[in-house]
Amino acid sequence: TRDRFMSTFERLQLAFADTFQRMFGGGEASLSLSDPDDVLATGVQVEVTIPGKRRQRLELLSGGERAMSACAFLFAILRVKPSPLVVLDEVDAPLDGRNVERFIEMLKEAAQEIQFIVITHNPVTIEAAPTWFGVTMESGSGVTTVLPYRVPAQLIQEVIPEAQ
Amino acid sequence: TRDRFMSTFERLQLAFADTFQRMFGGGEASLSLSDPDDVLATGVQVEVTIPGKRRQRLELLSGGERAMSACAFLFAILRVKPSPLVVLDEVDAPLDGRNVERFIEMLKEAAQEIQFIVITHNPVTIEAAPTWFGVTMESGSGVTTVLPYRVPAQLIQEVIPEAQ
Amino acid sequence: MRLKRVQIFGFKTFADKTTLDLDGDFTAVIGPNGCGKSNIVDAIMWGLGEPNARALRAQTSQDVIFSGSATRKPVGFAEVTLIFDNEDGTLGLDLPEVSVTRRLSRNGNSEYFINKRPCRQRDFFELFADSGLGRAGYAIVGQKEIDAALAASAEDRRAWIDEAA
Amino acid sequence: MRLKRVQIFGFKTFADKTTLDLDGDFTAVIGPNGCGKSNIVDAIMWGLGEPNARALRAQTSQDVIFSGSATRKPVGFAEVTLIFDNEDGTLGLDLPEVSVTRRLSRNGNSEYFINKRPCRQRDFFELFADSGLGRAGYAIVGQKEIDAALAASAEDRRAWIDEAA
Ligand SMILES: Nc1ncnc2c1ncn2[C@@H]1O[C@H](COP(=O)(O)OP(=O)(O)OP(=O)(O)O)[C@@H](O)[C@H]1O
Ligand SMILES: Nc1ncnc2c1ncn2[C@@H]1O[C@H](COP(=O)(O)OP(=O)(O)OP(=O)(O)O)[C@@H](O)[C@H]1O
Ligand SMILES: [Mg+2]
Ligand SMILES: [Mg+2]
Repeated sequence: TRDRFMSTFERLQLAFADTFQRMFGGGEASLSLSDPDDVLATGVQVEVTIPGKRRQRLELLSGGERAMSACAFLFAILRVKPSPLVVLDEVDAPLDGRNVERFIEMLKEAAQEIQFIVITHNPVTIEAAPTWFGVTMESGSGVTTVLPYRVPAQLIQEVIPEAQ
Repeated sequence: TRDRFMSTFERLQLAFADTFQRMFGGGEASLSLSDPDDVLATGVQVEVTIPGKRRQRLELLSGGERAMSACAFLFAILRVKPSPLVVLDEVDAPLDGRNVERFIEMLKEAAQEIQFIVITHNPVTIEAAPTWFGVTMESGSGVTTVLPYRVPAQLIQEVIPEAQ
Repeated sequence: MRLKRVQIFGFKTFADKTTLDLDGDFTAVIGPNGCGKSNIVDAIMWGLGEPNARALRAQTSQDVIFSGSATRKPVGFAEVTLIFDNEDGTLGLDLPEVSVTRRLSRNGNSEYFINKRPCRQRDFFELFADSGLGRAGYAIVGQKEIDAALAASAEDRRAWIDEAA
Repeated sequence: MRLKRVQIFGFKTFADKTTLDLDGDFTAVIGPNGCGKSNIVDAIMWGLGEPNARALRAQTSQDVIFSGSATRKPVGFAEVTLIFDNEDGTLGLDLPEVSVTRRLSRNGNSEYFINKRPCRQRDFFELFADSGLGRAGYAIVGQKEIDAALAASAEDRRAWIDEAA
């Protein structure tokens, strides 16, 4: 129905404007209807302004900016309609150190309401997680072994040799 | 011409079988013609066996295994037809510590003949590169500044806070 | 509703029965390339009833059964059990704990269980329909989903909002 | 043939004239997200004559001209100069060093120079045609190319081999 779509859309607009600013420490993001007079058929457009830059098409953004914008959008959707379980598979791979920290901050806040499982190779993310599963494979076995969550230091070093 | 294609194809077969084994420390990879009787129209198929596992379709491979297989394929093509300049943009993002080291080893060897520019966030790759460019942007300026190649420690820490 | 425990056997690289206890709200899964981390995600999706093999990087549904390795023989079936804390009653049933099991044999025989009692595939779907975990409800986000979210057409985005509404 | 130096002005985020001296065989480019690393790659591709705006993440060709920031006005043109060591004579010309320059003005005016002398776009392409740096010759590999390499059809792969032959 029209009212239900509009109410959801407006809540998402507010949520996204907020989550984006918190992911980027500033800047602006907006959602708009491509055809406000035809709410039943309209599409939804996204525009973002990275702090210090001009409003830009999404395609011109950098790899890390795109990942951060998409995560801001995801966190906004989760505020409007929380999913009980969210699994993130290496979404932090393109992020630099500072962006990973901001991403983790948003994640911890959302994790108060939502259960997150986060696959990651990133030492900052691993550091921030209260619980870890070490997943490994005996060399040449082709079979997964999951270690209980106090991960032995040796596995961490195999995964992140620089974290010594 | 048929002979030229076949001679290139056979050299690529040998090269890929070798680069794959060196990227993975074992295993097997092969290229084959889908239609050996029609060399002018045949397609080329790829099959790989990760060490310890069974021969598998490419889609079932993990993110890191796919990146490593594609890099092995790239290094094989470069052996057959070296390009004077190769630019790699964050191809090491999905790799774990040990795979990054094997990737770097292949890269250093290929770099004896070919000029590589490698964009990376990975501390192991940065460590291995003889020359670095620090690229940065004054907060809020929207304008790139490139630092001369002795990168100041502070920029490294901003990029890799755990490398302290 | 919270996922408490995952039990996996015969699914992809889980040739050994594996139990995962999910205690916290924010669990990191770490390990080298190719050791089974994304396979755990696939197991959860499959355990929730995902019907589309391609969503699990497979071509045919039997592709998800452990097909052997250099040192192990293939196994005959894949089975995943998910155990939920249902204290808040989000899952239709009036029980504090709910378990679901899905099994697929190599001959193509598919079985579904709720609290260890056999049921039909559509009972499975109905159980999760209002929980926010049905089909589009659980959010699985990897690199592809990130790119898709940004590259999506205005119409696609509108469809997501319809779903969230 | 080796790329010795890149000079960039007005291209994407290079509102300040930037010179990069490429000494080694293996140069790492590092820095925070969004600061211009991939833009350097785009500048090299564009400087080599890449005609397709979409290959540079742009929609129209003028999209590559610095369009301003919170603190800077837009500029009127983009210009990239690439300077090659040609001691081995790979680039058709009989000179130890060859420079190429490409300039695009906001009004759409396109200019090409070889060793500071104006030339036509096709002279540009011809210069690189046999060097291995023409069109498909320089290998730019990012995440998309990795996925494409693996997802490619058997026919696509055959086409690459034809090109390498
Ligand atoms: N049915 C199956 N039988 C045996 N092995 C399988 C099966 N399906 C997938 N695999 C194997 O599972 C591995 C992929 O595992 P997975 O995607 O979980 O890795 P990962 O831990 O996510 O690694 P990465 O860090 O590289 O993403 C591949 O080596 C693949 O060959
Ligand atoms: N014509 C232009 N004028 C001004 N800014 C531009 C222009 N074209 C692109 N940009 C900006 O360039 C930035 C992208 O830079 P780039 O892709 O080089 O980042 P990066 O260093 O590769 O980052 P990452 O590590 O995230 O991949 C974006 O913020 C984009 O808005
Ligand atoms: Mg994975
Ligand atoms: Mg980039």
